[in-house]
Amino acid sequence: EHSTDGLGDALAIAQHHDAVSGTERLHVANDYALRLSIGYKEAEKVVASSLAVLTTLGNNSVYSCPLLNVSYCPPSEANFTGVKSLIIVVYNPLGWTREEVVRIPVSTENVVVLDSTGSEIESQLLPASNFSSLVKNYHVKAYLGESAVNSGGYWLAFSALVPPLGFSTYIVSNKKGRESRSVLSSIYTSEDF
Amino acid sequence: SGETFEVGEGNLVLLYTKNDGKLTRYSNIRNSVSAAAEQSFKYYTGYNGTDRVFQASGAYVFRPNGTIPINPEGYINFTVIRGPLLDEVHHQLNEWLYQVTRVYKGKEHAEFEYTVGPVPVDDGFGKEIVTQISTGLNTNRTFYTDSNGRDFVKRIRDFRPDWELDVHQPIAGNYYPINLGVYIEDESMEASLLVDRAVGGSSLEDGQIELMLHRRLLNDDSRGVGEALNEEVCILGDCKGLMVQGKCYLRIDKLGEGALWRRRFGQEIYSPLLLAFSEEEESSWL
Repeated sequence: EHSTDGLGDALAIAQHHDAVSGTERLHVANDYALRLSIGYKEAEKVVASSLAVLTTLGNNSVYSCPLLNVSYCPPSEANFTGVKSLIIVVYNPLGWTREEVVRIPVSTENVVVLDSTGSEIESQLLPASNFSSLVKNYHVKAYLGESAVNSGGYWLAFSALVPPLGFSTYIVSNKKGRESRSVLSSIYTSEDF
Repeated sequence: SGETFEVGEGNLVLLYTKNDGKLTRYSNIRNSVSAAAEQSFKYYTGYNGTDRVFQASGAYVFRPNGTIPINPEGYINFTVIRGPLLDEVHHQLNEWLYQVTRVYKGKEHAEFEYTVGPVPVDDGFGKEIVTQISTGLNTNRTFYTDSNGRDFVKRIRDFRPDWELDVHQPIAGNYYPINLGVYIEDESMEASLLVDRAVGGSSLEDGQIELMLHRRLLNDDSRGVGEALNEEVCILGDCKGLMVQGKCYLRIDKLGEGALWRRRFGQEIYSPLLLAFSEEEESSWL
C-alpha cells in the first residue's frame, strides 16, 4: 500500500541543474523541499514496516525522526517510564562494520542504555544548550507549525556497533530498579578557565 | 595547564587557549602527528549592483566586496562538556553564529557542527559567511578539491593549467565547488576537511582551508534567476532569513595517510547510520 515512488520522483526533479547549483527561484526551492518531504514521508512507511518485520517488532509502530538534527524526536523525548522501553534500531547501509556514537534527545536523565542481549552499555548525557533549544523551536515552528515538545533536556549518546548492511538494536530504559545509569557530562564555562 | 586546555579523551587531542577559547593545536597521540590548527570566521559583504555597474553578488556570481572578521579577538563565552564517549566545545560567536566542536573518544577527526542564521541584512548588505582552518603547512599555493565527490583535483592559486589566467577576483577566482572535501599537504603532513553538503571552498593562503557556510544576498546578479538569493522562512507573516546547520570534519595525517580516511569516512558521511524508534514492554523486548 506504500511505495518509494514519490521519493523517486522528487529526487528525479531535484536533478535539474538549478536544483543542484542552488540557482532556482525561492518558490521553486520550496517546491523541491515540499516534494522531497512528501516522498520522504511515504518512503518512511515502507522502511518502518520493513524494520518491523526484520526486528520482529510486529505490530508495534516504528518511527523515524527526520528532524533529529535539531533534536526533535517525539518518540525518544516521550516519558518512556514505567513498563515501556524505547527500542532503537540502528541500520548500517554500508558494506563494512561501523562503530559510531549515536545521539538522541531525551527529556530525563534517569536512563540506561542496553544492547540486544540486555547488557548495559556505556552512555553519556549531554545537556542541550540554550541555543540548540532556540534552533529546535525555530524549526519545529517553521516546519510543523507547532511548539517543540521539550525545550532543553539532554542528548543521550551511546556507541553503536553495527554489522555491514545490517542492523543492531538498543534499548533505552528507565533507570528504576537498576544500580547504574547514563553518565552525566561535566560542564565547564569560560569563567571556570 | 598554563595557557591552554585539552579536549579529547582518546588519541585525538585539541588544544584551546584558556582566555579566549580559541583552537590552537591538533595532536594525534597514536601517530605522533601534531600541528598548529586555528579556526576563524568572517563574512564577505556582497556587491550591490546590476549587470552593468558593480556586478552584484548573487546566486550565480560570487563577488565579495570587503571582508569582515567575526569576533577576531576571541570567543568570550564558551562552554566545554566532557564525558566518557565524547567532549564538546560550544562557541557562541554572535546572535546568528554558533558552533559545537566534538571530539569522539574512538575517532581521530574533529567534528565541527555550525549553525548559521538568520543572517542580518538590516545594514543593506548581503553576507557570505565563511570559516577558515589555518595550519602551519607549507603548501606553496597548492590545494586539492574533489570533483563531484570523485577524484581530488590539484588546484593552484591564481593559476589554470590550460590558459593564461588574469586574476581580477583574488577570492572568488580561487573558489571551487566542494562536495566531498578539500585537503592540503606539505612534505610531511596533510590536512583534510570533509563536508556533509555541497559548499564552496578554497585555500586563499598557504596552510589554510576555507569553506563557505551560508549566503544571504540582497541583489539579483542578473544572470537569469531573476531574484536575489535571499531565502526566508515565514511563520504567520513573520519572515526571517534561513538558518542552516551543517557539519565539517578535520583530520591531519602524516603525508600519504589521509586518502584512506577521506574515501572511507566520506562514504560514511554520505550514508549515515539510519535510526528508527519503537517502544516495547520491558519484559518482552528480549
